Amino acid sequence: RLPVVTARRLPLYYRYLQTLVALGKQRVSSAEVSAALHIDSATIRRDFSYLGELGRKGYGYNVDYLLRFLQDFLKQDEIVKVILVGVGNLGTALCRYDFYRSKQMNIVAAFDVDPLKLGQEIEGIPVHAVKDLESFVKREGVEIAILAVPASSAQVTADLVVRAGVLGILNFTPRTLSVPPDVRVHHIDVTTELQILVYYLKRGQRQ
Amino acid sequence: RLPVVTARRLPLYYRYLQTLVALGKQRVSSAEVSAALHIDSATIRRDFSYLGELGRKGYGYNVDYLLRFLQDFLKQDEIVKVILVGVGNLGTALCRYDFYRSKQMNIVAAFDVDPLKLGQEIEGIPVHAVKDLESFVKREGVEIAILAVPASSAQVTADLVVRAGVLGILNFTPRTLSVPPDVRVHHIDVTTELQILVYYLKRGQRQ
Ligand SMILES: NC(=O)c1ccc[n+]([C@@H]2O[C@H](COP(=O)([O-])OP(=O)(O)OC[C@H]3O[C@@H](n4cnc5c(N)ncnc54)[C@H](O)[C@@H]3O)[C@@H](O)[C@H]2O)c1
Ligand SMILES: NC(=O)c1ccc[n+]([C@@H]2O[C@H](COP(=O)([O-])OP(=O)(O)OC[C@H]3O[C@@H](n4cnc5c(N)ncnc54)[C@H](O)[C@@H]3O)[C@@H](O)[C@H]2O)c1
Repeated sequence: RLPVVTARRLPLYYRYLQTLVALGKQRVSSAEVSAALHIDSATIRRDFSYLGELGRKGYGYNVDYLLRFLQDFLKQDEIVKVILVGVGNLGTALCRYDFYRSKQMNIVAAFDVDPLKLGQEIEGIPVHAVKDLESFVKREGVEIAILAVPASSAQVTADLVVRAGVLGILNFTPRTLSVPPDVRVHHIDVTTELQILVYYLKRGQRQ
Repeated sequence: RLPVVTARRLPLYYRYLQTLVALGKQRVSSAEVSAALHIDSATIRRDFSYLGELGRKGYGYNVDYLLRFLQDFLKQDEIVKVILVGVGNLGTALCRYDFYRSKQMNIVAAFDVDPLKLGQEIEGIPVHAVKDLESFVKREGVEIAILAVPASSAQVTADLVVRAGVLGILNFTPRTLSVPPDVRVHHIDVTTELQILVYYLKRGQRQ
């Protein structure tokens, strides 16, 4: 089983290795990866050992092997359809963000309740009315929904996307969502990220 | 040493325990915490053991003890000053987000280069010109900067905040920043979070 902290680093390794392939490089050492990604090399060696690639002393790691493995892990070949619900400040920034760095994710549509936003397009992503969400998800086979609605609409929006058939939710709202056991919810909270940063800063200062 | 995945959950525990204190509850079981936060109870027990609170069978955990410990861990009593650089879509959403759930964090000011934004206030946070950033950070003793500038300005902004004396950076830009060893950079990337969600969804489907 792959620890979440390792899974979190896989896309970074994947993107870096892709640049190496483009440069025609076939081997790479953990020290080179460490210098490029600012991850300590012992962590890199441990991560790669989870992928079954143990590397050889003096030779380093085989770039092609690692890339094929990561491709499979991240299922880069399967396109996963994502919808965004809530096209306010945060939602707009997410639409404009360069997701296509990962060929795998595509925000295929966004949904809102504000009549002024409906019918617009943001970086090519159409904004539809929430009342059309359920039929859109069923027709297109959408698997993931990003929630960027106000806190007061969080649970009702979660209920809607679950009813429509979505299996994964990326939740930016500050509410803990209640969903059936087969739906996976990941929560992003900048407050938590900041508190962790502070915790490590203060620890560093105390030592 | 506290694992990062545990540190990431501490603010969730802290907020939940605060609601218990408000309700006058003195003991709580890992099963109750698990039901409220949707975290599996074996993980909760392991996390709490890092905090030195082992709980007693049948009695549960002492809410006051845990809260005092978490307060110290998260340094909730020390106010940490945070600045935001880049007040576009993402920056605006971050200013409007309810950080004061954690008394510890305060975005004290935001900075931008766009003359139309300067002199405005977003939810009480003043927007200043980037040229005033260095003197502001030095005068106010700011410790953390959130970067929400375009990718093309990422490194130059990191250099500026490091020169000003900031010790921690929360980086939303897609660039890997190069900073001196005593500055800590945490990176937030929605693409990575989505890829992890997909990885676990696909794994669940394969099993
Ligand atoms: N987790 C984090 O770190 C973080 C950071 C910033 C913001 N947020 C959260 O993200 C959410 C969005 O923030 P924002 O600043 O973009 O808010 P916003 O008010 O700018 O945008 C909300 C959008 O949702 C739309 N909306 C309202 N009800 C809806 C519904 N039922 N269905 C579909 N759309 C609906 C509104 O029309 C609006 O366009 C908020 O819940 C906020 O708390 C989280
Ligand atoms: N990590 C993620 O998951 C994620 C998600 C969304 C957006 N982003 C990133 O966040 C950043 C902001 O995105 P956005 O949609 O808000 O962009 P935006 O264009 O709406 O906002 C950028 C803001 O930065 C200001 N700015 C430009 N140069 C500056 C400088 N040198 N100093 C200070 N301010 C400057 C602009 O005036 C503007 O107000 C981008 O780098 C984007 O790629 C990351």
